[in-house]
Amino acid sequence: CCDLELPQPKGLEDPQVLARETVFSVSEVEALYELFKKISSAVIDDGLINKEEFQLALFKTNKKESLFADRVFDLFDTKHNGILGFDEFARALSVFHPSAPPDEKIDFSFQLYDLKQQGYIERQEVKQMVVATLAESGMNLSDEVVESIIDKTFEEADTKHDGKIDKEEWRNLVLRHPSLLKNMTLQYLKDITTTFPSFVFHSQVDDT
Amino acid sequence: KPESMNAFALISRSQGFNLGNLFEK
Repeated sequence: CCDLELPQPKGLEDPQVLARETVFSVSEVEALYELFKKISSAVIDDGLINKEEFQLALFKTNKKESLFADRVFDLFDTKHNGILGFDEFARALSVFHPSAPPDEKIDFSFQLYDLKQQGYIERQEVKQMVVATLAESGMNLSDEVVESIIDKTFEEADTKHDGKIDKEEWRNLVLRHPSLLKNMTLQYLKDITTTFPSFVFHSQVDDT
Repeated sequence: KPESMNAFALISRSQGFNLGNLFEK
């Protein structure tokens, strides 16, 4: 007479919609959901990824503090409620797909580096990120060296010479140095269905 | 290697950007 199953966490309600609006196929959305379930059940099994679970998945420890992990999480969290639903997770990861349009990658990376979300990247933010990177990777460079790296970067990137890098300048910089966008592409996403084959057991569609 | 002197090349190597780890079993 009745459905005795426990209520399912909100999640994969309509894989077709996500498949239409991202670069993923329906099967890939379903496989990605398997990854999402794994990450979102690590601390609290509520079908949502909190910051601790995100850090745990990234670093295999929740003890590590990372400016960039925080920044990435905040950008994924488009609803700004401190947790990631599958929808947010899939849409954000879509940008990292090898076949995602380069313009999306350029925009996303600009937002990542625009720490204060002012529409440009200022010198102080670049310094903060360089210092954080060095600290996170245990590297030690003198302040003088850090300053000279930033000088050189601005010399090249800040073509309008106003002490900040706007989106247009960022775009020109990465077009000259495509490797700066390397961290915006995850080859794993190409093979997501083979990495998480268990999706076929929960699939809502016939694979034709 | 001109890029080795670019701050963003350095920043993009940060572990916090290595989202590939999300896929590690």
